[in-house]
Amino acid sequence: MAKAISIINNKGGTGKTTTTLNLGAALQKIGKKVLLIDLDSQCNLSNAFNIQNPTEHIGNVMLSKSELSDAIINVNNIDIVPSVTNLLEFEYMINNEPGREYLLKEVLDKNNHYDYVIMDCPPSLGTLAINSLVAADSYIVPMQAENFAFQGLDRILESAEKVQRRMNRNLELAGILMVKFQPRTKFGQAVVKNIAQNHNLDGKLFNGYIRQDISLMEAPAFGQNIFEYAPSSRGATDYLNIAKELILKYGKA
Amino acid sequence: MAKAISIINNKGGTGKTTTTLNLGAALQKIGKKVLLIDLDSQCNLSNAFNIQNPTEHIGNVMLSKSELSDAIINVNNIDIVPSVTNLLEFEYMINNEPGREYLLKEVLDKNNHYDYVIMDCPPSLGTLAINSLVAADSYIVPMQAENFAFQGLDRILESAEKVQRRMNRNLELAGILMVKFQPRTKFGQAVVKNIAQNHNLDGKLFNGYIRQDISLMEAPAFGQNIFEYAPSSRGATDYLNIAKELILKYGKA
Ligand SMILES: Nc1ncnc2c1ncn2[C@@H]1O[C@H](COP(=O)(O)OP(=O)(O)OP(=O)(O)O)[C@@H](O)[C@H]1O
Ligand SMILES: Nc1ncnc2c1ncn2[C@@H]1O[C@H](COP(=O)(O)OP(=O)(O)OP(=O)(O)O)[C@@H](O)[C@H]1O
Ligand SMILES: [Mg+2]
Ligand SMILES: [Mg+2]
Repeated sequence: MAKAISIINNKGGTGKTTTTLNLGAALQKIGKKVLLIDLDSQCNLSNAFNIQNPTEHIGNVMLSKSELSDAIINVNNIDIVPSVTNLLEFEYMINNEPGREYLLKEVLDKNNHYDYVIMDCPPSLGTLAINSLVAADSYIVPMQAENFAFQGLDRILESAEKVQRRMNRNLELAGILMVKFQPRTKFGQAVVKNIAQNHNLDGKLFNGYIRQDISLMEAPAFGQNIFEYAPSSRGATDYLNIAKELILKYGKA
Repeated sequence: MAKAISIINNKGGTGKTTTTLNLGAALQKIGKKVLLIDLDSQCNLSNAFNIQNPTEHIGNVMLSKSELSDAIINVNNIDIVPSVTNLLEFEYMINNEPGREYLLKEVLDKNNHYDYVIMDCPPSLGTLAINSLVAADSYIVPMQAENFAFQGLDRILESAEKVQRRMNRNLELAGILMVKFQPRTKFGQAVVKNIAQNHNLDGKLFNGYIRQDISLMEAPAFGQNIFEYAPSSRGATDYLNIAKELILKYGKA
């Protein structure tokens, strides 16, 4: 029974793709069967697997023009459904479908043999992001310590709460994940203080966080995840810790 | 006669908002009359001016439910048309308008008393970004030295070329602007090498670039631009240089 997890944040550059890639790789390292889904027309996740211009992709899968199984590519024991650079054209058609928020859920409900399905959202709260929340059991919000990050978080939690109330009763927040975290900087410390004082956030943050680590940026340039590229790096250690924390939360799956 | 400039990059976190804010402030410092437009439902630019929940905003202006002049807020000698957190709902209505890519152009064509109108795009190549390209005289692509940044750039240049060919003959690239640039890092050097070897990029980059500078991140937390917050910082120097370079290119306006 797959645990479907949406990696979501409409703020750009907060480590969604880096998290999808390396959390997925960490879970696979621990022995879980993992499927990754690239929901972003930028295709950063697909490119990290050296996939360019695939004939089958998430766009035509969601519109039932292709089967999920036909779109899946296996790279180093991880399955991925890639995106495509003209995904916006498919998004437009998806928007005009009756029940347009349920298309991804319909696809995933038929495909149950993974332990974890992880969905990389684009920097938006539009149709594709909402589809991932409707299809998900839980969602992770990767966040950088920067201005207005917490105001942005409020909007994401609001959208997720609407989805949970109207379309997906099971949806829950798996956790907020601080990324590129530098505890000794002014912003880092302001964030730690903000979280300690904000009781709405109690229990919502992962215990672990992902530190700033250039290896996380370098790995995809070689078509690798952090465990292949730099297995003893901070990035590898940090993502493995998050994977373990996640499994403790949901681990019966 | 206003020079309208679109600040565009569908990749997240590449300094679009930081550039709109501080390039705008630099031009104003040099004596130009500047209007900023926030096209992003995240409202990072509006928040940098301490504007939250405005009754008039770019969404209802583009749908002709409000006049541009009613939506303009003046803060420290810079005019800004703010965005609103539910801009996606307006975007949906904009998408259903006949001639939907021309709505922003129509608005700006009636309002000619600025030297520069600078438009902050969301991380997308959707309707709002395309509206800004149709309305613009030129566009700037702020880019970070990171994986696949140049592939992403190709897509932006393609979209801009389609807009130029079909909807806006005057559109030109003002320049590619490297931001958060660290010349001594592996990625920084790879970028410099890539640019030197890639003849398609000849003459397309700004001579100047924006260095990594934490002051650029801190300033909006205080509702300030870099010239108010840290006038002798690298960020201030770098953005002023870009403003001067821009004026030399277009300076007759
Ligand atoms: N912990 C980290 N340390 C150093 N660099 C990082 C870290 N996490 C991510 N990065 C880098 O930051 C940039 C943005 O990360 P990423 O692409 O994962 O964010 P994103 O949220 O997916 O962006 P987008 O909103 O465009 O989809 C990338 O260049 C990435 O390599
Ligand atoms: N030169 C710089 N030095 C240091 N930090 C910077 C610099 N430029 C931008 N930043 C920081 O990087 C983050 C992303 O910048 P910004 O919000 O301007 O990008 P953006 O392209 O507008 O993002 P989005 O795609 O979400 O709209 C912000 O926290 C910002 O303060
Ligand atoms: Mg991404
Ligand atoms: Mg922005």
